[in-house]
Amino acid sequence: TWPWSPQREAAALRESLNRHRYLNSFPHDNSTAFYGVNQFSYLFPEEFKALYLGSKPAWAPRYPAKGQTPIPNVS
Amino acid sequence: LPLRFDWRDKHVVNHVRNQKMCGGCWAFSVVSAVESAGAIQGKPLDYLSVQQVIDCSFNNYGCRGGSPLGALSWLNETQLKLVADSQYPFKAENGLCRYFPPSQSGVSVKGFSAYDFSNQEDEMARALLSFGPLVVIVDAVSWQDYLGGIIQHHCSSGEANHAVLITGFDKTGNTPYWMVRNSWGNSWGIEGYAHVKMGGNVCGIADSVAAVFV
Repeated sequence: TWPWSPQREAAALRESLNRHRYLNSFPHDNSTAFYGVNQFSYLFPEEFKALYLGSKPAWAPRYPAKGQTPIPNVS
Repeated sequence: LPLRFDWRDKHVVNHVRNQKMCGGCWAFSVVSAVESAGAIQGKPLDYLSVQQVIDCSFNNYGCRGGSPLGALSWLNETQLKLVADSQYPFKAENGLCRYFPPSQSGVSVKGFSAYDFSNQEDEMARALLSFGPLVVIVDAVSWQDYLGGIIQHHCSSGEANHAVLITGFDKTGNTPYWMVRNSWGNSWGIEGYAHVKMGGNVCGIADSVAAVFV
C-alpha cells in the first residue's frame, strides 16, 4: 500500500546496504550467517514485514521435561 | 539422537514453494506439514492446496495473516480434506472458499500437538524424529537480508511473526543447526532454506512448535 517510485526503491536499497554492513560487521566464524542483497533489498523493513511476515504468535504449553509428570491435584 | 537427520533424505518433503506477496506463511507451513505427514505414512507426496486453507480457514485472515495453530485447530475440528493443489491452485490473494463433495479425495488432519520447547531443543529434535517435520513460528525480521550460513545473532526470540517448517538438524559441525524450510521460493537463502542455530532458542524457534498427525 506504499506508493512505488524509483526514488523510494533506491532509498530502501541504500538502507538495506547499510543494514548488511552492520549485520556482517560482527566477529564471527565461517559458519555464521551472512547477509546481503536479495529479492527483498528493495523493500523497507516495515514493507517487508507487512508483506511477508504474516504469522500471528501462538501460545503453546511448556513441554513437560523428562521424568516430570503433572502432579494430580491432591486435596 | 543421531548427529544429523533430514526428512528430505527420506523424500517426504516437497520442494520449496513461494508465497509471493501474500502473507500466507501460516498456511504454507501447515499444508507442508500435512504433505510430509501423509508421505511418511506412505501417501503420495503431492502438493496440497494452500489456497483452500487461505480461503476457508475462517479463524484466520488469509493473505493478511494467520496462526498455524489456529489453522490446525480448524482443520482438526472440521476434518476438512485438503485437496491437491492442482484442484485448488494458489493465486496469492484471498478468494471465496470453494467446497468439494464428500467423495473428493484429500488429506485430513487427525490431530496435532503443540508445545513450547524452549531450553529443551534436544527434546524438540526427538519430536522431529518421532512425528515428522515441525511447524514453528519465528521472529524473521532479520531474514529479509539473509543469504546463507547459520543464523545465531541478530535474531531474538522477541515477537514471532513468521511460520516455517523444520525438516532436520545437523550437529556434526562446531555450531549445531536446524534446517528450516521457508516459503519465499528457492532463490532465497540456501535453496529456499535457512540454517538456524540449535540451542538458545534463536529467533524464538522453540517457543511454539507443532507436530501434525493425518
